[in-house]
Amino acid sequence: MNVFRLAGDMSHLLAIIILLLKIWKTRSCAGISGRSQLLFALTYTARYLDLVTNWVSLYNTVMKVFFIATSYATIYLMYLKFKATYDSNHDTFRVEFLLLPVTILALVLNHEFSFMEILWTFSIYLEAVAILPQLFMVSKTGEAESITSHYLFALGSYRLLYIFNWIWRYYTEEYYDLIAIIAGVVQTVLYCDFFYLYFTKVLKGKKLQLPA
Amino acid sequence: EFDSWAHDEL
Repeated sequence: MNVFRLAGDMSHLLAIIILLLKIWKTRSCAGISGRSQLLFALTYTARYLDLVTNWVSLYNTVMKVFFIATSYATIYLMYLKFKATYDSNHDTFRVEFLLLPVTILALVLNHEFSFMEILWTFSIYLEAVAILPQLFMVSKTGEAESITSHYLFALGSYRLLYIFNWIWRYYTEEYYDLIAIIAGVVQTVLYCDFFYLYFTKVLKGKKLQLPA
Repeated sequence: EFDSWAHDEL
C-alpha cells in the first residue's frame, strides 16, 4: 500500500458517498445515469468474486464489500425507490456497444485463460468505459448539478491516483500490470474533457454547462 | 506461471 493507492481508494469511496448522499438527500437521481451504475455494479461483482477465494487484507476485504454493497444500493435507489426521478429519456447510451467489445477483449487479451482471471480482466476493461453513459447523459442534458460534478471529479481522480500508484510500485517494487495500467489510462483520459470543465467552471461557482 | 492471486489492488 502506498499513499497514491490509499488516496485513490479514498477518492473512490468519497465519490460513492457523494452519489448516495445526493440521491438520498434530494430524494432524486436526476442527472445520474442508471446505466453507468449498472456497469459499475457488474464491474465490482466480476472483480470481487475473489472475496470468497483469497484473502489479501482486512482493508482489501472491507473495501470490496463496501463497493459491492454501495453499488447495489445505488441501483436499488435509482431503479426502485426513486424510480420516478430517474431520467431514462436522457440515459440512452447503448451499453451493448461497451459490453460486447469488453467481453471479447477480456477473452483474447488476459494474463491467464482461467475463469477468475477472465472475470477480473473483464471488470478492468469494463470499468475503463463504464462512465461513458454518464458522460453521454451530461452532454445530452447539456448540464450537471454541481454535486454530480463533484461525484464525477472524485470518481475520475481515483483512477488518476492509481496511475501514480502504478508508477510508484514500478520503481519501488518492480511490479506492474499492463492490463490494469492501460485500462486505467484510458479510463482517466475519458475524464479529461470533464476535468477541464470542472476546473474552469465548477470551481468558479458556475454550473457545469456542456456545449450540447 | 502467472500468479493470478497477484491482484492485491481494489
